[in-house]
Amino acid sequence: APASAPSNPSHFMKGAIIQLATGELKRVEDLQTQDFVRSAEVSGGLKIDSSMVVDIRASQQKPGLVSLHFTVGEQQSKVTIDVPPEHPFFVFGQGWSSCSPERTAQLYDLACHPLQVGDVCVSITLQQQP
Amino acid sequence: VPVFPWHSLVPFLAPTQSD
Repeated sequence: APASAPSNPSHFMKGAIIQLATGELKRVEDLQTQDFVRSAEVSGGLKIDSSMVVDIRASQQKPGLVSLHFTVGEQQSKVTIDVPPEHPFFVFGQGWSSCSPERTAQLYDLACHPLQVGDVCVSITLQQQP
Repeated sequence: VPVFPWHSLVPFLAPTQSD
């Protein structure tokens, strides 16, 4: 997915069928942390990163969007992305979370926790080639 | 019924991207 999220992606709709890298099929609302960890392990070339939310503010560039500031991976690199408030992120050990759980429920019928500073989200990156 | 890959659900936050 691009760094800034596309609008209304149907793969977040409750009931959407997701294929894990192991080939297993699960509904988006049933996914667990381990599903992402295991999928990254069996996917060649992709790596899971822990991305901690360090700041959440209204986007200056794009009205109506939210700027999420992360520190990503071991290098704690700073990355900022602009997303719609209802865009869900998978938080380790917690599940789906967004800046506006009410809007996420309206748009995708997906139950969410409120995304907060300090939450550690699942993100992916390319594995460094030796 | 469409089937989506697991990695379409999570952001690709490449460490090289910084503020």
